[in-house]
Amino acid sequence: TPEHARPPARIGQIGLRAKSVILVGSGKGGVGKSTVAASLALTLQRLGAKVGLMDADVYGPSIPHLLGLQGRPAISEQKKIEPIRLDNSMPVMSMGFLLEPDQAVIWRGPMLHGSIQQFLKDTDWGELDYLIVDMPPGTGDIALTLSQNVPVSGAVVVCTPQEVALLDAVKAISMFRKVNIPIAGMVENMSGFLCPDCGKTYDIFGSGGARDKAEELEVAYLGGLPIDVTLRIAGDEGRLAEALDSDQRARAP
Amino acid sequence: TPEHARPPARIGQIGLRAKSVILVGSGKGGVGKSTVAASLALTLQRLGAKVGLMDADVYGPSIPHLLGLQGRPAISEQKKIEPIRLDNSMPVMSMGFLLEPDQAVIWRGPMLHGSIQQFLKDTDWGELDYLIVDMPPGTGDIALTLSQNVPVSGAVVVCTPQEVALLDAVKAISMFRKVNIPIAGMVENMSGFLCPDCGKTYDIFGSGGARDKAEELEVAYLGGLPIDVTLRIAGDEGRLAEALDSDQRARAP
Ligand SMILES: Nc1ncnc2c1ncn2[C@@H]1O[C@H](COP(=O)(O)OP(=O)(O)O)[C@@H](O)[C@H]1O
Ligand SMILES: Nc1ncnc2c1ncn2[C@@H]1O[C@H](COP(=O)(O)OP(=O)(O)O)[C@@H](O)[C@H]1O
Ligand SMILES: [Zn+2]
Repeated sequence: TPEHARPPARIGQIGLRAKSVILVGSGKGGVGKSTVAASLALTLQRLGAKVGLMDADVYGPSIPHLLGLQGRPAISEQKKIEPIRLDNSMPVMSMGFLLEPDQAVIWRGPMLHGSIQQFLKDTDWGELDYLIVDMPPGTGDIALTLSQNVPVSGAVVVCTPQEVALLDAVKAISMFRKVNIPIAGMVENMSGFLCPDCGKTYDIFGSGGARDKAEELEVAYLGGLPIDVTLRIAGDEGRLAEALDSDQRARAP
Repeated sequence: TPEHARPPARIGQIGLRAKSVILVGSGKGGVGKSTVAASLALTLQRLGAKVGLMDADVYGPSIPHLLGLQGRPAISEQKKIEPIRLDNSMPVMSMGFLLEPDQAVIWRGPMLHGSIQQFLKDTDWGELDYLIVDMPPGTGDIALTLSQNVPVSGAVVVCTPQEVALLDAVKAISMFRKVNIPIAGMVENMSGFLCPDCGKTYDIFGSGGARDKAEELEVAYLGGLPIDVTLRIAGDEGRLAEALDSDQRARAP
């Protein structure tokens, strides 16, 4: 199908040694992209794969805070950027490690393009099975740069059930298709709040919209995540990895 | 104070005849920026002011859907873009009127800069007391273009109570301050969900974070909005203006 008519793997050109690069995007911000990207990376690592996590949201890098990571990446002798490691293993790279928390990156497009290329080329990721990339909102410079620099194996599109979030997810899918990136599937986040006191579920943001849209656009529906206050608290406190870990154990067969 | 050391009103240079331009930003997407921008515009209009609403979120324009507006703007004899009008009065301009809903704008920075200048210069806004601008997430090209083209009277920063939303709001404030745009204040959205069955309130996303941050950054706290399912349903159905109208009447003294 034309979806896969991409150039042969040019991984050699930029020196990244990853067997597979997966983008996690959404179009709209605040839908849980970073949470889903971190959770995907942790799940793949738990299954025994070598995984790296790259935060490409240069203007609003949330990965360091959600995972409780900080520190300035060192520069190695070979002039490579040493990524920060989660639990001394998973390499993580983010603009959040290069700035003070209150510092805004006020860059125009060309600077964005350059910084993303550097994250890909100059970071010492090592041999990876997967590089998971947490995308910024929108369909502009960074999305274009990524699609032109690495052969991406697939994109996961996250959305919340509201109409405006679905509209943005549709635009993200149309952009990925235009640059020949295969769509791995859609995830619906924050569908339904289970009230702890009366046991009723409320569709605060609606529910089911993503499943219908996925069918309409002939894209796989990868499942939904409810509104989960413990997940939010863990993210606020920089303990997302722990919360996902205990969650996985609770859910694992 | 240095905050106000901006060039004298250059409104003449780009032909926009608005007494005051107010930006509604947040840094993070999905926090309710478009909802707050539309609500601010409608409130000022109800108080008798001449108000225009510009949707500067080129990649993810939500204003047309939330207000149930559609149509292609016509071009007048003087080569001006005729904005779409809400209830035959408030002029509204958005990228959403120039594209099909599933069409993604895959532009790099310079194209964004050009399109925003066109919205400001070439749209026939008429004489306005206020132009309300719904900003895109992030602190890049569009934010820079706006601050360099119009003398902005103030910026309202919207955030949700989660830590990562507060972090992005802080970056948005630091960006506005760098380009000498005064901060009118912070609004906290989606703080607290009142369960309709058991009457208890749940801080699904937390609460109170914005008030503390506003104090810390010496910025006015303009108030909070709870999670409101009727607001979400109205937005999904393109009836936000009606919902805000009946809301206002219910709340007005
Ligand atoms: N299912 C969920 N339930 C509750 N809170 C969530 C859920 N998913 C994400 N969050 C919270 O919502 C906020 C935004 O999530 P984030 O992953 O940063 O979104 P994005 O990357 O799309 O901007 C974070 O505070 C996160 O903890
Ligand atoms: N206080 C609220 N309660 C419930 N839903 C809300 C509230 N504020 C905004 N929403 C909904 O959240 C979604 C995102 O809002 P939007 O204004 O588009 O955010 P942004 O412009 O920051 O991306 C919309 O579906 C909107 O209807
Ligand atoms: Zn209840």
